[in-house]
Amino acid sequence: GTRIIYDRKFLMECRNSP
Amino acid sequence: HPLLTRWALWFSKNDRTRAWRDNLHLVTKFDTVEDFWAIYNHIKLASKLSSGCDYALFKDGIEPMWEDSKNKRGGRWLVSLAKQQRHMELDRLWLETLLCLIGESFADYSQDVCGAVINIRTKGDKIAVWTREAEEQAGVLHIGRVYKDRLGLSTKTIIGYQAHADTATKSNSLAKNKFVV
Repeated sequence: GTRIIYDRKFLMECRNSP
Repeated sequence: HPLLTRWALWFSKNDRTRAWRDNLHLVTKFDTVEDFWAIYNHIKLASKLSSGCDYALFKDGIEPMWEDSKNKRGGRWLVSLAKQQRHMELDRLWLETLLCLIGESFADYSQDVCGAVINIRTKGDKIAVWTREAEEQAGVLHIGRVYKDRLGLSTKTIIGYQAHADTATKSNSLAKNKFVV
């Protein structure tokens, strides 16, 4: 299946999103 | 946002009156980016833990100990920190380690990663990334190079990889490095 990879920038942006 | 892997967060607090295994507690498991942050934002920062405590983040199904069948042939990239780094850098380095794991930052070699451990100790804190197979040189070296880069360690800083089989038979400080980057 599709590999789900998140880069550092995306992970950090998720920290503060509601 | 689903993660590729389900992860388990463990906590242990050194209590010499009990067996090491009895001090190890599963905190929770998660498999989304949102749940990771919910947990991370809820628990104590590593720098606020008392001496003797550990956090470990491992893939679901792998226990954070050498004896686990997925760990026993493996080893760890070990970052030993000076005492003053707890104040300055410890939390940043541990968060970066966690992001490397949940973000599957080691390309195809991410499948060789078992987990990561942080030890809070008076004599100096330690962070390590554990991999599955110490003899898989290409994968171990790739993981070590990417990890060192992600931590922002200078080229002058050397980190070593030790096979658990060597660490288990010697005190940590004496276990020889199988690889360095």
